[in-house]
Amino acid sequence: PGPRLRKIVAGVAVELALRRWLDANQVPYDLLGATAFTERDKYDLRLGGRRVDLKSFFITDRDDITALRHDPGWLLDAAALVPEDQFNSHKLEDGDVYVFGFLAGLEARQQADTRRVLDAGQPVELVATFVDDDWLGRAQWRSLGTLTLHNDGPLPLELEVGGQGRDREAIVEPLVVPAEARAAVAARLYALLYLRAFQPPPAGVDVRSSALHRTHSVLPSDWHNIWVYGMDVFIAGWLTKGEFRERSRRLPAGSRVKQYPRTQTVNRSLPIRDLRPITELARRIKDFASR
Amino acid sequence: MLTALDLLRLPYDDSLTRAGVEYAKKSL
Repeated sequence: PGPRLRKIVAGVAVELALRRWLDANQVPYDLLGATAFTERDKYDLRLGGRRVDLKSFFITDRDDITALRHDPGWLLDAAALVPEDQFNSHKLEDGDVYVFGFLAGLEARQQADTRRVLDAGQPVELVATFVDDDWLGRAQWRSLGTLTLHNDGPLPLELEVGGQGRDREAIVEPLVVPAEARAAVAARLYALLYLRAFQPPPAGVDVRSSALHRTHSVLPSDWHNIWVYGMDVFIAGWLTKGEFRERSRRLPAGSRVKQYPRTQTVNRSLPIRDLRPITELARRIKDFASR
Repeated sequence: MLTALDLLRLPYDDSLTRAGVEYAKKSL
């Protein structure tokens, strides 16, 4: 879950940076689908009547970041990728728009990396996730009963418990679990999504649900630092879906592209240099809005 | 065809990551 969550973090960071730029340049846009808070489409944009799918790429290799910061033209022969299954779905029409963005930044993947960034006074976001359907409320939507956390470590543990209540509303509860002792979550959770720690817990944390009659042990190695140590955001360019269809080619999973050593899925792909400039899109939208 | 001058470089600050982190946790 660590790499997947950091990709989500990077994608939202790029999208928010783009929205700030649109605001600063008085380019009007709508936010679509702000429905349930778990909906992934919450951050989707609509510009000038066209739906926008922002595709973000997270560049984490130090040499690549150095090259990119020195010369942004490094991006021109990176790949504008759209996963083929998404491309073939009917979520976007041919007049809708793909925008391609990049975040250059570092990850703290290993526990030693997290220790180093803490020593340097940098932020961390340590998250342990729950993948079992019962804890996530997927098997049955019912209260998890009393949730009790046991801290196996020698120091009090400051945590945040994140989940959902009966009406699927977000619940975030701070909780301090004393050393080698228990503490109960006050809120009645129907789904337990994550625990967050502010320091790397040196020992295990056992989570007990009175309704499930089960205990889930979170080990020290289960904490993922999902903070992204960003440096630069680039918005490379855009094409309509119809244009992208004409100009892109199929790229098998496992292919090397400039920004990734191996792609994870089958994509449609074209070089970044074949896109249209984002300033042109902004100008068109302003013209559209003033008509 | 894009040139390097067409690429839009935007400032980064931690509030971008903070927004992403809060979103990622809720998307679990």
